[in-house]
Amino acid sequence: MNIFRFAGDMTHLASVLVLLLKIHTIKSCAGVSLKTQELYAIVFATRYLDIFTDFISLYNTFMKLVFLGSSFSIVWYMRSHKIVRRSYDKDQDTFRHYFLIVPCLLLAMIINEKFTFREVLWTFSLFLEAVAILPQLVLLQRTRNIDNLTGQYIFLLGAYRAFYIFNWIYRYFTEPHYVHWIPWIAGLLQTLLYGDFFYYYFHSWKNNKKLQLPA
Amino acid sequence: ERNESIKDEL
Repeated sequence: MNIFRFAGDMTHLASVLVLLLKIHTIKSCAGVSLKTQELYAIVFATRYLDIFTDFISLYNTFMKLVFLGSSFSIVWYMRSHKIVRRSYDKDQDTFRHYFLIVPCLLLAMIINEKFTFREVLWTFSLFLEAVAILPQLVLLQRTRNIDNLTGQYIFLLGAYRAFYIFNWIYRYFTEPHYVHWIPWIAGLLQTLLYGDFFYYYFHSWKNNKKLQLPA
Repeated sequence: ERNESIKDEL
């Protein structure tokens, strides 16, 4: 464990807690893309298949349970909670996320470190995570404005993977033959995808005005 | 072994 990875995990934890608290307290999911939340639930489900077979540490297992529990709770809230589901904007949240799942699965069948069931799904979860934010960013472009909590959620989500990149650099220089191109490239792509959002988020924060995304 | 080292990450 190093400071970059710990910061990344805490930032990631903060992002899901911000979203869960928002939905739980104000009983609204306005501006939140259910598609992105469903993609994240799939990411965690396919990433953490080893949760019951490979015990790494209490921290590792605890965090996996938190990420699985929070992502599935958010999906449940947005689909089934009688009050929250009313604020879900399904007419605007129309990104066909199956167009992301199938290519990521095919790519994971081709590009992986070893062709086993768990390794392919683990690789799939990396590719899917890299693009999972797309429905949310498309929804924001459509609805134009963004409330603070959703903005913070996306910012934290982008920041966590940026911290992980520093973690990978650190581990590359401190651990012999720690080389993993697949997560590195997927993680870099993912962070770049947040790039323009960060740009507008930073400028809105600097000018202390409401975050407006260009049409 | 080599490619398991990253599996300790979330």
